[in-house]
Amino acid sequence: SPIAPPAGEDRESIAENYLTQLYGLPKQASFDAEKRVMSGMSLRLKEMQQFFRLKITGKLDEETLDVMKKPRCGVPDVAA
Amino acid sequence: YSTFQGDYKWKKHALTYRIENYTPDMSVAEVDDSIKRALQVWADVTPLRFTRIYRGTADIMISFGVRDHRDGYPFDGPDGFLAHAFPPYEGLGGDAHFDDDETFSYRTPQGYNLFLVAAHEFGHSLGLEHSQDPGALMYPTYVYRDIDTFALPHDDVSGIQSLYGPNPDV
Repeated sequence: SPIAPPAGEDRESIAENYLTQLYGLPKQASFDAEKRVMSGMSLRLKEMQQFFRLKITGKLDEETLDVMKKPRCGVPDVAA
Repeated sequence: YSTFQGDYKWKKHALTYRIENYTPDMSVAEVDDSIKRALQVWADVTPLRFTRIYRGTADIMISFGVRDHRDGYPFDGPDGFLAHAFPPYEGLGGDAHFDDDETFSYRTPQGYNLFLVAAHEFGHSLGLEHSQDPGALMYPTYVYRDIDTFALPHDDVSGIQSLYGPNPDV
């Protein structure tokens, strides 16, 4: 049977898609760009956590992930 | 509340809307009624008035689509993004698109209530951005509310009246 991807990878993927669509995170162009993207992701996570009045950590915690999984409007939360 | 940065508001009060297609989840009459009432939510508190047209280009074009529906902002299948709408400007501005991979409903908590989703999207169509107030209609995440007792929350009233002023008929 197929092997399920590690849970952490799935979480990162959800967060990256969410922040790309709604918080202007640039799409990851290559492996070399990964560090820059992670830095950008932390900034976007802080923006998102501030908007939703979550604890601002810049890290993908369970509370932040739960908000990302909620059904929502597809319009960005910040001016785009 | 928050409004789009820039001068994103309609320069007229008489706006038109057109329903381009329908979801199979509800009857045509149910969709028509949900859309009409969702616009009326905003008309009740502003000078804005909405007239339905059946052909040609309306200020607010309303459609149901899935995945890549050719506006550069593809939907993502069931759940996740339910709909989106563009702020007021000529062309695509004001238009509201609903993800037809969702299950929309008329008067039940099952599925996503089309009236509630549409009322939120029309807030964008008129110039409102997302609100940080969890009780506001313009909060970005979907929350079911009893539509029989629905009243536009104060935050949304303040937001839309900051753009268009109050309803002169009230």
